[in-house]
Amino acid sequence: STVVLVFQAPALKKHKDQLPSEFRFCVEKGDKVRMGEAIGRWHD
Amino acid sequence: FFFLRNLHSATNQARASINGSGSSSGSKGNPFLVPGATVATIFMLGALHARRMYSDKKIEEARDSGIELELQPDVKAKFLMMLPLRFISRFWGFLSSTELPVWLRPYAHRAWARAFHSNLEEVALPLDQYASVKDFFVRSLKEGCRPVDTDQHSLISPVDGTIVRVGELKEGVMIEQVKGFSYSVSSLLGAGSFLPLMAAKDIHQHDGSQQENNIRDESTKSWWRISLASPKLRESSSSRPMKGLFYCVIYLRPGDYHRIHSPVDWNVLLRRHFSGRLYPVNERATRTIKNLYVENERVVLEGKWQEGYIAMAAVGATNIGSIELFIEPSLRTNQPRKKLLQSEAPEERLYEPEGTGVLLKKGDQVGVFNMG
Repeated sequence: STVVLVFQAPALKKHKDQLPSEFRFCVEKGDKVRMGEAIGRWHD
Repeated sequence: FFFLRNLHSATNQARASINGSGSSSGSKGNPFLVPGATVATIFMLGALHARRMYSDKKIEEARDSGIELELQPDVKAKFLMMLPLRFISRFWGFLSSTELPVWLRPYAHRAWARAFHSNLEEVALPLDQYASVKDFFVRSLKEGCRPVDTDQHSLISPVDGTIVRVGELKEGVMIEQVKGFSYSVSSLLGAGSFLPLMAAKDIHQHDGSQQENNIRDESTKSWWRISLASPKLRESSSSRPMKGLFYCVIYLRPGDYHRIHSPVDWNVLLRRHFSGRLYPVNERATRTIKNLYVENERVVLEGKWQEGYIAMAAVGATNIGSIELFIEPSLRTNQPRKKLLQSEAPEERLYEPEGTGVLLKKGDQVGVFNMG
């Protein structure tokens, strides 16, 4: 079986003086994951 | 052919000798037939297995050398399309739900764990508490086996499994199934989906003729279509953080823990169930069957979270045809086909109260895949 997630998340901030809030995956194709592990993070 | 010709001549000699003696054996069966057929069957199965191992090895080598295999529909995929997969899936579910004698259960579940590399240390109950293989398949885990990442700016994996694809959806809202073939997210989630990119496009690109019948549709759901439309497409001068659309595809092997959890804190507003087909979804199937995830039976949950739109699609497979939702226990999937040929429209349910739906916290159990 397969689970597909599709979601909105912060992309690049408009203003250069702010930290990039872009969402980033911390996994890649082929990685084994366990429920509860972070697969992506972003900064507020 | 050589083997069969020898077998044939051997049986002729045997028959001649039996007829020659006349009296003794009379109507005794042919002594070579059973062992001959058995040897031939074992030989054939061995040859097929060797061929499968060879092709798997070739694929492994290709992958290790960084070559991405392309979509290659083959005879097996075409043969699969003709099989009564739903009947096979339901029959498998019937077999796996057979209650086992208590003394046999540990052996059966250990055999399953060995065959599919399940981790028995994490199983919540003693093995003899699982009355059937099906019960064992939907097992829960011991407390503390899956700590949930508490970083409030993290999105967690909803299941155990292997990452098949991750990425950001750019203009085309297409997800690559395999090199050379992509499927559209709106086909996966459903034409009525609230996918923000589509919503924004819908509003700007609607032609007059569709307008009236969409107004009704829009009015029932527009309150959060508009709210989810991506600012990237709505207000280019927005000082708010831009929003992107991201996706992640996770494949669960038969031995994995099969409960589905919530990836973030979110409100589930709608459930959409596609009866679809039940092709296998293993690595070989993704390389040989087009639109695999769009064809297969699946349950889509749509809602909103702090960053906007979110959807989760649980896609079934031949051996794992059922998807049960803890937030909607009455939902039944993998039902006998009512209409043989045409694919049925998805069946939707808006969760009450409207606009709030069902609130799920990160890590909450949402549902479970099951056999049959």
